[in-house]
Amino acid sequence: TTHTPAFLGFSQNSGLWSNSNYGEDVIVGVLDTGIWPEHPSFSDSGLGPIPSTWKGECEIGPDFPDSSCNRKLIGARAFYRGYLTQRNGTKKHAAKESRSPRDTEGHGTHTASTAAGSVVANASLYQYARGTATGMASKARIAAYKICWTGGCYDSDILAAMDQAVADGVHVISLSVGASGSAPEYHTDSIAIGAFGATRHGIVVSCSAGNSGPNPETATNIAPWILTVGASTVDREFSANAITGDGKVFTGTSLYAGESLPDSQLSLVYSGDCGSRLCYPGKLNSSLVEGKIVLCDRGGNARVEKGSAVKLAGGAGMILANTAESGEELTADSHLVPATMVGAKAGDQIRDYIKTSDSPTAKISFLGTLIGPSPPSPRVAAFSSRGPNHLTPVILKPDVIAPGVNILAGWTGMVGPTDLDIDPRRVQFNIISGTSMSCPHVSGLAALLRKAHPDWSPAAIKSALVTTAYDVENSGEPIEDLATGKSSNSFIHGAGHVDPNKALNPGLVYDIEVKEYVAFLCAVGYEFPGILVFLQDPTLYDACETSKLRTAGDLNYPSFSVVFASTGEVVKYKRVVKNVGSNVDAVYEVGVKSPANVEIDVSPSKLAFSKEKSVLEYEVTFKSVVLGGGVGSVPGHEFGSIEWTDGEHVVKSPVAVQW
Amino acid sequence: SSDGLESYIVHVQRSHKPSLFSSHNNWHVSLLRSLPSSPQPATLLYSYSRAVHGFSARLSPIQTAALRRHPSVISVIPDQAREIH
Repeated sequence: TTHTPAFLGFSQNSGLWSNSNYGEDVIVGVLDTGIWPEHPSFSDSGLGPIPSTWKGECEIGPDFPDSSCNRKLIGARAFYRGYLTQRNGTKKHAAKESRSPRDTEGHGTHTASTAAGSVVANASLYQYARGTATGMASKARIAAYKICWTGGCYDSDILAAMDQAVADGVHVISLSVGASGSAPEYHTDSIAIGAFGATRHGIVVSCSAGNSGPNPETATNIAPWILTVGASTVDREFSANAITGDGKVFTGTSLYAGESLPDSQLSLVYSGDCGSRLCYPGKLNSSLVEGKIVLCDRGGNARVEKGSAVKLAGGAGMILANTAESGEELTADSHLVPATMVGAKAGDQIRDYIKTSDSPTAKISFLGTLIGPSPPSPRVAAFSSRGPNHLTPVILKPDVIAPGVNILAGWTGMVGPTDLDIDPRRVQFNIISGTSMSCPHVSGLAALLRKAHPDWSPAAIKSALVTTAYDVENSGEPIEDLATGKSSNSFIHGAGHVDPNKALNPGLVYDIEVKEYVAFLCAVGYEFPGILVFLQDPTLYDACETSKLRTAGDLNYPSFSVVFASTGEVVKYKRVVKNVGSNVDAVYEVGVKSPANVEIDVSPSKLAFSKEKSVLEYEVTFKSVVLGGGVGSVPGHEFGSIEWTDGEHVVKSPVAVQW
Repeated sequence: SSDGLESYIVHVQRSHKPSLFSSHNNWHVSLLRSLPSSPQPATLLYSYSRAVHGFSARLSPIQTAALRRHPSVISVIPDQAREIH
């Protein structure tokens, strides 16, 4: 967050920051590993009194005194009953963990400071990413709900925290937690169920999509009332090149901050020839690696642990090479040994070089923090979980992408930057990656929009972020998928990268009331009384008739996802748009970019709003011209867009089609 | 688990709460007390009443089965672990 505000286009004098007063008095509930309250990101300097609507508490304990909370961190609670009972048989974790809201892991402090941390000058991780760190909504208030413990985050604790957050009066819930792998069915997914209840209370629920990419259908937290966020890069690199003895330079990344290697070439070996391809601790043969640079393969164990294994075996340094699974995605790590990470292609070339050279050598050149247009950004992280939505394919997920690679934000004082027991260092800020990091960026934006437009519903806030997102890199080319090196698509990046200043004034919004979500649940097959898991109030079930949807795809979502079964098949979706621009008489005309093999007709093609008619509807007809598609980057998938323009606003919805 | 009990999220119909209970929590406790106490009494973890309606509890298989048959109970879902992303 020393750079992401600039990457997102924030400035102090105009746009979303100034029009929302930095989110002042909006309350962001962060459900995570707790919080390190002494961190300067949680200073309350310059903030006014705690909002009068706040009903929460600061739960004190031996390591969490009353002074932990202030006008920035206005609430802190811990939920562990579910965790403790699950861990009853194996007390080894639970026994040594603090039961207070104190963050002993780091993740929660990072996400909270990203969403709504105060401004902190001279922030860095060992001089990397040096600058002024600021949360996206730097004047919003934070309520920390500790739900994650050493052994995981249990549904019973998550639900308790969501229930409490609603009672406490938060406006936004930021949840960088979810299932591993694919999403559970809505009715068994406690996050989906709890988020529905929170949405009923007008709370925006912003969640991470997961880190199970690049496989398809891996996105989690995909209920339509959730704002689902994938992860992408920014225009900042921490470069550390690997230079082999044959003169080839391989671009890499590292946050190593110790003593440098000598500038001369050192012997280079492949870990697979030294006892452990994945560089497990204790498995490398010291006689083969001592004083040498070791090429280790990614996977199996923690990346920093591999470097530690090299160090323990007497190695001088490490080149960590991606395999095909991670492709060209580079993740900077604060290694304990001189080390850099290179992509899969570079890894293949270096392995070949080692195999074919009589005396292979290498050196690592650390270049520090580089900001600039090369390589282009944003690019979608290989790890970022993807669609299609495996539960409801007609709802496009993830919704958007946001910065989630190499993000600097606050860190706990309890563990080192690598979170490993072998790391004795303590830092104020750390640089880490994940959809966990992209989620709180968007949570902060939601808080800003909530302040700027207090009458907007959670769905309207999502709509503003979705329809103003962009899908090109700063080079002008389509956003790249780092897993493949090819163009990304809407199943990977949703509508694209968030653009907060445009989201401030989207022109039109696709709003959704709770009763329409009820109609959605009925459209996907939920019946009474099972649907009461979501509704609580039986009278809401009437919405299944009063707000009836022809299909689940008719939900007034700000994006389109269509599934065809046959050639010539026609699918119709209805949408309703609300004019939220300053011109009540705005006239919008539609522009369509049809996916290959699909015909799209929008009726009407012109929407003339007036003071009396601020809400208008239209219908889209999708026709499959050729069965199977297959000319795009993924067989059977094609992509396009529908955008409405009035000359001032561009309200763009992605269209994804599957056969 | 070693004690034969598992944690569950139990969703109940809010409208079924008898008026004699002053709070939902009291009702949830009563529901658990009505279950067979074999091998141990069911233990309440949390009572939920805002974002969702129901409770979480530590239950034996017999208690779980009894709850699933209770007319006020909508669903009984095992308490799952999630992970930070």
